[in-house]
Amino acid sequence: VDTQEKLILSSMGLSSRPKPSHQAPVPSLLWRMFKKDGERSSESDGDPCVVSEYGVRGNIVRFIQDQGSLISAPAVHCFNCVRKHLFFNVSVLEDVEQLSFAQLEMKFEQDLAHLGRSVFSVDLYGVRRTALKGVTHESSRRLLLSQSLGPGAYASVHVNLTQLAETWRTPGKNYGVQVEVHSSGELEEHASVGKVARTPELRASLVAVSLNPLQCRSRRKRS
Amino acid sequence: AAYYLPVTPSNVCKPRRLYIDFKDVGWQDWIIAPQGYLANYCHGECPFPLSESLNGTNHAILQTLVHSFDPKGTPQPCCVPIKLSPISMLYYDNNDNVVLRHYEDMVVDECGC
Repeated sequence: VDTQEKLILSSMGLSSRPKPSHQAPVPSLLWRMFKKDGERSSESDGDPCVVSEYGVRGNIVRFIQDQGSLISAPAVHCFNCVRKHLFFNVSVLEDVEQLSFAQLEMKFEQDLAHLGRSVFSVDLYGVRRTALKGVTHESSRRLLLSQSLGPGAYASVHVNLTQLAETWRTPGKNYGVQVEVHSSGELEEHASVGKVARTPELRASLVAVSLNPLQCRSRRKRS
Repeated sequence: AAYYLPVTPSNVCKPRRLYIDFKDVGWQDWIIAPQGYLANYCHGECPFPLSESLNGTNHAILQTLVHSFDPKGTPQPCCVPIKLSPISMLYYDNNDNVVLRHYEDMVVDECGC
């Protein structure tokens, strides 16, 4: 039985039976896609090798959890801001898989309105090489995005990181990204940027769409 | 004629209903959805002469012919899946990531000899 189970788990890209330590919530988009897949297979319609939500080829969609942590070391350029290192273990993709799309999703699950009229800016840096602890050389990172978050709505930021994530697949090349959240306005009393990001309000995940060509037979008819 | 055994229609090769509940194989902790699915299986005989409805291969047609002459030396052809369809599964992987994956060949739609 163990051999049989290993065989089928292996075909599913799993080395062993997963034992989830905590049951992370399923993103609503994945639920919608799952339900749509069920309807599609019953109708024998559509191409199962295409993820239409992202307009790319693929048969696997992963929400890869962030395994990074807050950066506590102070930085001259980052007064009253919060820095976080984001790390996504893309080695979960098998070698045979072709990465079609990778998108970073950062959600500030706290209503920023209570922080008053202040406007926040989010800077995202790709880390190029390892730096010593507490030392941030500009040459060791590259700005990928700088975006303002207005007061009010629950904010989310989506960034296409397909090319960068592809480089992360090379062993020893995955240094992750750094996020800096700055306040560019006056905070109301008792509010601080730290409250935005120190607690679990900043949630990040990497949506990775990939294609395992060995496990996807397109049903498109030949012309 | 001594070896001829009439086969009733219910014994003929065809898909049979099989619902696989992931709980039965102990996978309920990591598979989020579906909790189970109708997988089906193929079962039944491939008797001589193979009718068109049994979707026999040329090889199977000849094997039934040989079997009819020499039942002890050559078995009847097997009843196997000839058309399968995929399902999608939502699950947690070994890193607690949520994964939606499309799997081929999970459901038996048609059987043949």
